[in-house]
Amino acid sequence: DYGDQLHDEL
Amino acid sequence: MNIFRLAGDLSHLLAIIILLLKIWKTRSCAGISGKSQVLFAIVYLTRYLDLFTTYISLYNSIMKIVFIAASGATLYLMYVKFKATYDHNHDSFRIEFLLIPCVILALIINHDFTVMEILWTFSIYLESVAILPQLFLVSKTGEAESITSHYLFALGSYRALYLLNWIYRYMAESHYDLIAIFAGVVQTILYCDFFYLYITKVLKGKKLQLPA
Repeated sequence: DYGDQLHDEL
Repeated sequence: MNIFRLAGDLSHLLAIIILLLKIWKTRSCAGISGKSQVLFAIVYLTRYLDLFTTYISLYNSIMKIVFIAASGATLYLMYVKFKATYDHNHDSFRIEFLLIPCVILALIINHDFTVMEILWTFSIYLESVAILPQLFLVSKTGEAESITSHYLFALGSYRALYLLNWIYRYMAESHYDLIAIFAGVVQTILYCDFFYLYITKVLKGKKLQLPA
């Protein structure tokens, strides 16, 4: 699910 | 990483450098909204906390440090070193009207109800409206120095390029983040009016004058 959404953008 | 995102990040970096140079060279922050710069500092601090917890790439870490440092330097120049040139009267946008709704929205619409994720979401929402005090200041003074309009053009282009990056990532990697996309669209729309003025006036060597 979105929980482990990794924000790899600045 | 793709060309759109790299171009967006470089455009963002360029905007921050243009602003720092403008204030440092002219030794004045006339025409610049300190409130927008405060909001940008909050955006970076709440979004880049993962600098110490998640390592993504050297590029990612370096850029985060540069953005936070440049933002702090800008605030120092505006509120300490060249404080006398800060235009208090015209920089009167009530930023609490931006901060509070962004906090509430981040608590309601987010990907995950954790501290880091709420802060990231708040940062994304805040960034989309952080330029409003600056656009408000330009509308009140009715004009902007050309260097300030170059700063705004670079800053507006950065998120517009990110929109292309998100289209590319959806098509190439089936990756998308509706919160970032929605906020990015709002952010870019806020610049449209300015983009029109910039392209029709500033690029023709005229001064950026808003219709009174």
